[in-house]
Amino acid sequence: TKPVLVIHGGAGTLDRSRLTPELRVKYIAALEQALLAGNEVLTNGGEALDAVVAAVTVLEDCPLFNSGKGAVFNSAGKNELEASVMLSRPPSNRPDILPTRRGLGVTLITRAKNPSHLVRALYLAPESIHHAFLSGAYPEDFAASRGETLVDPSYFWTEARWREHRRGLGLPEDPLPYPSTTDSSDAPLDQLPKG
Amino acid sequence: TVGAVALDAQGCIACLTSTGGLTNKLPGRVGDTPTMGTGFWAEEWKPTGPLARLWRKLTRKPLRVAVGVSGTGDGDYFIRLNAASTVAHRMKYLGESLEKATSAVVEDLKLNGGLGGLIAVNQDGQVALPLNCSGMYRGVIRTDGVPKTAIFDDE
Repeated sequence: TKPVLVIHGGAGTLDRSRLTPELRVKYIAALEQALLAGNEVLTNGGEALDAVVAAVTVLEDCPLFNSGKGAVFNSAGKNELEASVMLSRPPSNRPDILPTRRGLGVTLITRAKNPSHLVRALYLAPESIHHAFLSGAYPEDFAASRGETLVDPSYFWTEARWREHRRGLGLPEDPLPYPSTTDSSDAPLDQLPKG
Repeated sequence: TVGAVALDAQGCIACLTSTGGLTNKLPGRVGDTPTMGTGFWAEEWKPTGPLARLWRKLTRKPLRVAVGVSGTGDGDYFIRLNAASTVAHRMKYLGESLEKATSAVVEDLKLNGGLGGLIAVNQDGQVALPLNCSGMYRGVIRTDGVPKTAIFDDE
């Protein structure tokens, strides 16, 4: 089988007029970096599970995309992250994972730096995580016990997402709750993303 | 929302989706990203129809079909339509190609008021990236190692 990898960011009504050449370069660079990260796993004989985690990690760490760092805010001004993983069949190097273990989703995540790492950790721990869908603090604490990184919820804050959250509710955008660490000119094209 | 679907050299397909959800969603709202069958799905099956029997007779190998899907867009509509698993079901029960099944689901989403797109891979390494809106950040890479990317629908 010849490996292949496809990725996506958000979809919706993207505003062409907001896409400056500089911003386009940043989007394309992030997408290419994600593709190359995943492809490196595949070309070295790695598994599809690790390839998708490698690719999504790049996008989660990029503030341009609505996941991880750069996630949107809910109406209460909080980040509630979600992630999932699913395989067509269990990893070939893990005979302990039953064929019935198809995949897993997590929701209402607030501290996992990379939700993609969290779902992989949960998927590969079938002896104790035998559910298909988990929410809240427990999955995060479990993943942390397996070495995954938890962060303060303020890690996910970006100026662009905060402003669109406040603007969407008709609230004043200033003052900002934190000093901005991202380029304020990198306003995403998908204003008010739909998830 | 971001996502990835990969087919590895062993023939396994994995999909992974990650999101912050919907801007100004109600606290506690759960979208399609973590909801199995709506925003993500991966499945492998062995067809059993006459064509599959012919295949087995000719090749002495069972026909194997697999697909992985990740979606992005109006998550609530993806949930109502069970969008991601419907791609696999259309392939399994209607015998549709990957491209036809994904396009049909994306079109169905639009007819029901939902904007968005899907990415999908099958067991042969064919890919589909249909969308029903003006844009979706997307990309594909194959064994040649050359990343191909696009943003708007006409790219």
